[in-house]
Amino acid sequence: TVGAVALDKNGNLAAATSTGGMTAKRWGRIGDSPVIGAGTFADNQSCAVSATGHGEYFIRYNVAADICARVAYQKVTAAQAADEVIHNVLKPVGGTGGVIVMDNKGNISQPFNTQGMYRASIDTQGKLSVGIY
Amino acid sequence: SPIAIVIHGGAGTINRANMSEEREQQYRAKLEQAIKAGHALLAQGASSLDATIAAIQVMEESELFNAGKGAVYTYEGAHELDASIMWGKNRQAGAVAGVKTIKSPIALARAVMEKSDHVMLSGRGAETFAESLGFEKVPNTYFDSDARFEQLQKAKETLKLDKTAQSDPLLLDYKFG
Repeated sequence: TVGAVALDKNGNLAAATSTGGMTAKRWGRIGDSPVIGAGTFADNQSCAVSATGHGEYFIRYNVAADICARVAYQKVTAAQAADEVIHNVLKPVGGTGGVIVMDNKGNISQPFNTQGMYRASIDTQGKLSVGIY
Repeated sequence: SPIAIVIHGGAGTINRANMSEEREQQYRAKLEQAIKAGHALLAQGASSLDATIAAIQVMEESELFNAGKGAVYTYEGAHELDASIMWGKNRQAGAVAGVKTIKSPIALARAVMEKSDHVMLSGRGAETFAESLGFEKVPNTYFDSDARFEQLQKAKETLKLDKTAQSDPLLLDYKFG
């Protein structure tokens, strides 16, 4: 799975995700990537999210929308909301994976709870970061 | 407004400890190419939609990632691709699921958002919609790669041993999509 989240000069957030799904999938299985709210979500009032991981969990826990809802309703930062969902909601039930998140100021967070993560970012200061975890 | 972009290249199949230095450099280079493609558009004043698609298309065209070329195989030995996009300005969204011949599924997801009355199209219907817009089509074999084929064989062996393996999240070596 690959994904991207961006903030443009007009203050608009976007989130996008593309994938081949899971190896050896059958019966027309669909994961979270094309499911709005599960693997992808964006709202200028809160944040934008793209996910990667065990799709069946991301669908049932409505991960991307849940993170943004926490920002909107609980008034926590996007980073706090994403950490809570990835580490304290998903992980205890066996949901493995991670998200990339950006708020409407361009603050980036990238929490994950398993290995093998490929990430890159260019922040509001123009700082490039590439990482494999 | 300030501009910023962040991307991910998936999860789980190869961790850094098991990766050769050459392979790691390939991943780093492609990630950097993708993020710079998106950021360059933002710097020119393009929309965040344009930027996310530009970054993703770099990865869709690389065998390193499970999207587009290099996508994982289904049990039957083919490829079925999914993609979605959402715009924060007005919460418009578009998605496609289970497409087999569309070179850039993320571009088709955007077309669903902008040129249809719907949010998600799947399978044959999504392909027909793409044809109506003149989208580039490729044979399903375009998405083939040796590494993913090998991954499929391993996954099938695992499934022979344990019929419940497909729903076991701990089998990271073939599970992630």
